[in-house]
Amino acid sequence: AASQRRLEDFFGAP
Amino acid sequence: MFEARLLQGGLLKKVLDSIKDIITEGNFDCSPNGLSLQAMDSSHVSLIDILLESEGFEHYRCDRNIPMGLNITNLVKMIKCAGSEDIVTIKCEDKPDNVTFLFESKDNDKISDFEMKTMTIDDEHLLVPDQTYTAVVKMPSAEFQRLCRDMAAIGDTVNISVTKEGVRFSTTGDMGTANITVRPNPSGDQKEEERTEVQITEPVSAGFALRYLNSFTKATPLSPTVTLGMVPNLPIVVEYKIADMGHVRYYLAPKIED
Repeated sequence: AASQRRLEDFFGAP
Repeated sequence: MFEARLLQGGLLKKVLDSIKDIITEGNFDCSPNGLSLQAMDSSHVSLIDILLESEGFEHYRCDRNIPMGLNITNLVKMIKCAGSEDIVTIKCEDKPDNVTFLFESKDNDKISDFEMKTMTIDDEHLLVPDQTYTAVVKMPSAEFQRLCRDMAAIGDTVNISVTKEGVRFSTTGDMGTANITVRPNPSGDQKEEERTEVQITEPVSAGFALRYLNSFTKATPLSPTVTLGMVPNLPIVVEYKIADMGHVRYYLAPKIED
């Protein structure tokens, strides 16, 4: 099954 | 100090309705450009990005950047006390312990002021890159709301596939499956806000949790249209433009096969 990713996996800290 | 006067106070109620199911607190950043908010839900799966530009206010003064940390549940309670036609003024000092909300009735026969305590909130800002979306879908916001609600009745996850033929929403649950395809119709007789438009450079497909998408559709009263932006293996953006004012945008991380 597909698992839910978190936003930090894609967007970094400013 | 910060002072902003909004003629259409009802707009604030709509903006708060669009975020209150997702976040419980947030830093409203007051800057000379406008009032903005970036906040993630507690599980860091979705992110809200709001911009209310200074030009959209009848009066706007902001001498320096001020983070205004507010409890959203309490803010909703206070803003509910304003009439939907009221003019709302938001005021605070440079390092505010309190924020003042002033509500004036349209006929100027009733004036109320409410003071709310601010709170210190740890910033969890993320850098959302300015990206070119592989697929952009613009459709009536009410249609998208209906579609997300219908999909959620069947399954928990929706697969959104965009090709130049249209957008296909698919879900599977215990009772069965559902597929809804929305086709672009830009050459019809519809008004602009009733059209579905698809712009793609390559087909994109990804799965997203319907629970979040359904929460995003609480922004439907803000705009007659919604825009979905997708890039393979990146969060989807769901944008509601607020006329002459800015936007409410939501980012949602995809579900990816392990």
